[in-house]
Amino acid sequence: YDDPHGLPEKTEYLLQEWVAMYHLPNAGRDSSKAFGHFVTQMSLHGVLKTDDLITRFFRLCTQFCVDISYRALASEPTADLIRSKAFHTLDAYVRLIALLIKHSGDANNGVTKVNLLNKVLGIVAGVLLQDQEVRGAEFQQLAYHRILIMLFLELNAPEQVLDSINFQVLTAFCHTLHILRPAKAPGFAYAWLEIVSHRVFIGRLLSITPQQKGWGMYAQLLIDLFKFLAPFLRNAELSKPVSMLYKGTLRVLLVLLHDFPEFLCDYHYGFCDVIPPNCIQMRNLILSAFPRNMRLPDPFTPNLKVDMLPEISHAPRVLTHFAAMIQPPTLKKDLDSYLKTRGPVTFLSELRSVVQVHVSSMNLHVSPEPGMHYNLPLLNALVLYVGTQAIQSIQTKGLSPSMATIGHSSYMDIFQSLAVNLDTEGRYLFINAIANQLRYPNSHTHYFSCVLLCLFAEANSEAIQEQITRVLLERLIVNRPHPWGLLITFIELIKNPVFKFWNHEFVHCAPEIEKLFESVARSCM
Amino acid sequence: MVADQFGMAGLLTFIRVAESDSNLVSLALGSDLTTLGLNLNSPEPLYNNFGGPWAENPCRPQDIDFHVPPEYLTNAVIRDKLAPVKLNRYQEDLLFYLFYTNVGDTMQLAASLELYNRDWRYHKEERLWITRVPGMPLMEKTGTYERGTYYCFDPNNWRKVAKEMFVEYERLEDRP
Amino acid sequence: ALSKEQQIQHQSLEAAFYHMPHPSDSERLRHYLPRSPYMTPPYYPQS
Repeated sequence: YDDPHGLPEKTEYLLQEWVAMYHLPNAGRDSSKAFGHFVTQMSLHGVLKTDDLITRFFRLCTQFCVDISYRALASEPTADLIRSKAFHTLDAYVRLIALLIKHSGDANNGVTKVNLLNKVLGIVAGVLLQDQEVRGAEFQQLAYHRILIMLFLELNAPEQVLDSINFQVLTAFCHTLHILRPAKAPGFAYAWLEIVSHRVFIGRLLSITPQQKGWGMYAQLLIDLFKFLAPFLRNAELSKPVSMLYKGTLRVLLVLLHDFPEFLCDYHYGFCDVIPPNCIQMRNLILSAFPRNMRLPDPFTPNLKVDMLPEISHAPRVLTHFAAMIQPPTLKKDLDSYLKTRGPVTFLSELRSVVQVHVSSMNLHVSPEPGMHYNLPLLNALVLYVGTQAIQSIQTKGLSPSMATIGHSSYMDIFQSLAVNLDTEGRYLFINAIANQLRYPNSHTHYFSCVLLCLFAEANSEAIQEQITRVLLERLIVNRPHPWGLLITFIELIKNPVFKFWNHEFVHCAPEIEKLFESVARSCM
Repeated sequence: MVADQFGMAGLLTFIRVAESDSNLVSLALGSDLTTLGLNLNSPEPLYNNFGGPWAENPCRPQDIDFHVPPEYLTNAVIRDKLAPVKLNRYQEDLLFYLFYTNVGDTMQLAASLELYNRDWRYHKEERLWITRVPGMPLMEKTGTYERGTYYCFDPNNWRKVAKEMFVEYERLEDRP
Repeated sequence: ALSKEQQIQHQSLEAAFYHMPHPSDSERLRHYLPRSPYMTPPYYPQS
């Protein structure tokens, strides 16, 4: 960093001075008296003179604090002593940062304050990433965790000057946490999730910030977490570290399901895009969310008339731009023209005739690695896009989805082609994409429930029916919760004689399977 | 039938593996989420006292920061003057308070030990603290049980209630 | 199979696993009754 001669020593001295002043009984409320004196010292020593010097000052301070923490970790015998020693300096440093931010620029000019905050957060993130790089397995999160969470708490105190810049403060922290996402800083992952799920953090982003303006940022952080976990969750056996992180993630999702179900409803699509297909319980948990003002009829009610429910024609909010994920643009164009004109048939035959390869040219095929044969986001986007177009066209005709109204349409053509022509893995993922829309009573649930039943009823091979059943059943045998739409679809499938469900070989392929079906049937017939 | 892992045979393999090693399929069959230490039936939001992703219990009331007028924050001034926590100095009332408000914390255990030292016993099934009423002779006593009149501590009404009980020793918690 | 990068990530995660954050890391220093979670017997009140 080729710091100017003497600056490190001067910075260390100043930091120690501040720590001492901070801990004096007469430091004043929120250390305001101590700060007054200290700012004078800082000016005297010229560390506030230029932007570059300020940057160097914070970087050096951060490094000193980190060093002190590592030394405490190495020398103190108990966790309590480590923390009291490390926090002695860390908390004082955080207070200094908070005071400098609150007093930077003139009182009602938030820009300079937020700029300074971004600078400091950037420095802390930079030091952390470098530290992780250098120390490798010896890296410890303590100092960074403490600095970030305490600074967050300090800057979310109910003070006039902070209220006016709160959204920018939240944005700055979310941006920093995105930079420090587990994929980038795996050694910080547990502390990261602790911060992201801290009650004040959740409260600010998901509850207090008006117009749900914090939701998108929070969703992005969860997606960061799912993306990191995904490769490790594909293994049948979870290692202890992954299992701990997974369990923690479930806890956070449970809190969100209980307190902010609408948030999970709005962002379910983006979450399902990055959750591996074999994470059935976690995905069910997200799909089970339903708006708090909605009363769900018992799915086991005999003769439940789903299509009579008032909400069944309402489209749910989907805040992910899934249509934009259909790439390349030519694919989208061809798709739109086929949906509109039900032609050219070659579009379907392309699908049908060269399903794997062709599909690859349509980017549905990504790489030959097992389990990675398909571009899942594209497949999911395709399914939801075609579905939403279909719902729109049905509703413009004043109709509502049913087995009769959804059939013989360009939309069903697409679904039929994919069901028939994809290989078993592709078909499994395709059916999962549909099943991901079986949620609380809404037009998507209704339509895709009909699509699945229609695919079952019109299947030209038992393999399709078997795989539809497989996807539904594996989502049912997992521990609770279960999405409402999943239950009503499966109940309809096994109850309605039109599907001749019980005649199929795969229903009786093994005593365990038979027993499962019977127990589900018993509970709903 | 579909021969690979994407059909019913694949699911069957799942189920059979689950019977032998549930850890292997913990993602697919999942676990009982009510055991994660969250009160999912709470009418109140959970996030207010969420103990964090690694905690088995929510925060205690005293863990939650509320912003109060700074003048209230007396700990900075008096903390050096307060005597260290010594449970054997406290009245039973405070011990019960510590026991019931420090769930899942070492303090709960410490309070329990102190109550035990004061001849209270925790009935594991009744989930109550009981102690013999002083001066009241037992009606019956053997090597495995006794019968008599006891004080039970009722946390809901926060008072001691006299009750005739048949107490089997094995149902009482040993020394914590 | 995990990629090389994912294996390295897992190693870092594993190292972090042995010094998990402590609940008090996310809270103001409390001189009295800091939170120290403990697995108390299941028959104790849990909430």
